[in-house]
Order: sequence, then C-alpha cells, then structure tokens
Amino acid sequence: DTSLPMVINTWAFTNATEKAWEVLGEAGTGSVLDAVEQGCSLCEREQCDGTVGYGGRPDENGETTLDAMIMDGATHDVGAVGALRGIKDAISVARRVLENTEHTLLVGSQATQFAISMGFKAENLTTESSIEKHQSWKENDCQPNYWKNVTPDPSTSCGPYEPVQSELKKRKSRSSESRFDKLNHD
Amino acid sequence: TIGMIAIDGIGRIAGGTSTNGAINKIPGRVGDSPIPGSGCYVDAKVGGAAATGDGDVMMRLLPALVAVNSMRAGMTPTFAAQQSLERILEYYPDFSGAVVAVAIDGRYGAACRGFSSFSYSVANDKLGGVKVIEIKC
Repeated sequence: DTSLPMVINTWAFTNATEKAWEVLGEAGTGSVLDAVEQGCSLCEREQCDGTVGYGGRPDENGETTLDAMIMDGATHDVGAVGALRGIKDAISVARRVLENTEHTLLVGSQATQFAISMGFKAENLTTESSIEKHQSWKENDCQPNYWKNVTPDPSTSCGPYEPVQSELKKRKSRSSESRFDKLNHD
Repeated sequence: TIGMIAIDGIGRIAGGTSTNGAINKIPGRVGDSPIPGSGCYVDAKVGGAAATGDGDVMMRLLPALVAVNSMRAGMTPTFAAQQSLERILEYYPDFSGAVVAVAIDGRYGAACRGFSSFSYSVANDKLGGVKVIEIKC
C-alpha cells in the first residue's frame, strides 16, 4: 500500500507523528530531517509514556540521562548523543552533531558541553516523579538491577558491589526474564 | 523510546530516536537508540526501520539494519521486521521488543515479541492523517 509522504514511529505517540506530518506538509516538500527532529522533540517535551525526555527512567544515582540519534538516508550522515546530562533537547543536540561536526556520537558530560556551546540551556532533568521512582527502587533493596557476578548478591542487596573473584563462586544472577515492557524500553 | 522515520514526496528519508533509556540502569549505560543500525536505520535506496525494546540486546544484533537489508533483498516490510526479530531470538529467546519497517515507496509493516501487543503510529494521505495500528505479538 504505497503512499508518500509518510511518517511512522514506534508506539502510539500520535502527537509526535502529527508534528512530523505537519512539518512534511501536504505536498511532502518539508525537510525530512526537520520532521524527525521536531516530531521527536515534541515527544521529549511531552515526556511520552515517561520513556522519552526529562524526568523519566532515573539511573541508580537517580539521574535521568538522554540518548538520541538522527540519520539522513541520502548521505548516511548521522548525529547522536549518549548519556547526555542536563540538557532536555536530546535529538536537537544530535542534529547539531550531524550539522556542525564530522563526528557521529558524543557522550556524557562532554556532550553536555558541546550542547551548551551550541546554545542549548543546561537544566536539571530530575522531576518529583523521577525522585519518587528512585526512592521506591532503593526502598525495594535496589530491585531489579542489572548487575551480575558481584558481591553482595545483587538480587537481594544494594551496592556498592565488588566483582566475585572466584570462578567457582561466580553465578549469573541476572534473570533470564526480560525486564523490558511497554513502559520500560529503549 | 520513540523511533521515527519520515519520507517526503520524492523519496527523501530520515530517521531518528530519542529515549531516557532503561530504568535503574547502571550510571553511564547507553542503549541502542544512538547506535546507527540498532535503534534506527535509513537508506534512501531501500527504506528504513526503527526498533524498540531491550537496548542492551538490540545494540548487539542491529535489528534496524537487519530489517533494512532484508528489504534490500526483496522482503516486504512486515517480513523484514519479523526476520530482524528472529535473528535476535536465536540468541535471546526471552527478548521483548518490536520493529517497524517502511519501504522507500511507503509500504510499511511491523513485528513484535514478548509484549502482549504493540502499537505504532503511521501518517500518510491514504490514512487521512495519523493512525495507530496495533498488532498482536
């Protein structure tokens, strides 16, 4: 069933789809990079399902960090950021990596410095909701988590952890059951 | 996570992803979303794909790239999406995730595993704008 222009995205994030569709325009003459950037940016601002944008999915320290990428199918040029700290506009920073550098992926605090140099505002990404999620996780003995072959036993205890030294004592403590679902996904 | 692909009226294509990742991750962890070929991949000669689910697994098996290459070999978007998940399931049978795929002419499809169902959003003229499509996994 062919029909162009078109927009498709994972999950029922219809406002993001609508935004990208609007940027492409009825005649389909809008920029596809602008469409993807603005569609995903809207999701970041709306914190789609808590899985996109600030204030969601805190790490073990309670910090929210963001990953994003944008890719041009004609040139295979890519801009991306990983573990971006303290900047809300992850895909727009990725767009700046694409447009203003010859690199592909910037990460962590250095990606934050890059973003600030490109004019983005540094902000705290923590919200009351992310603080509550983190607190609840700690009160539940830090369960679930992603550690294995460490001591104390990560399936019952919080860290700090140390690696298990003896091969005999090593055990794969990570459950084979997936921890990813409709509200916890990459 | 959102993974998005846009194609304009003359076949220009772009893709992107944005996420805050897995909850309670070890600080410093990065998932599949910023890795080309994993969370998303687009090729103007073929089409594009975007994946969602367990990023630690997906970044090892590049489902978006696999789906695009399957379309390059002649598969429909739906079969290409299924094929990319099959590749993951060979190594990670408990994997939960989904892939959406779109050919450069606008044909699209999706596949999912591990969820009861998976919803994705599409907009084109034939649909009259934005429509949510739900598939059983």
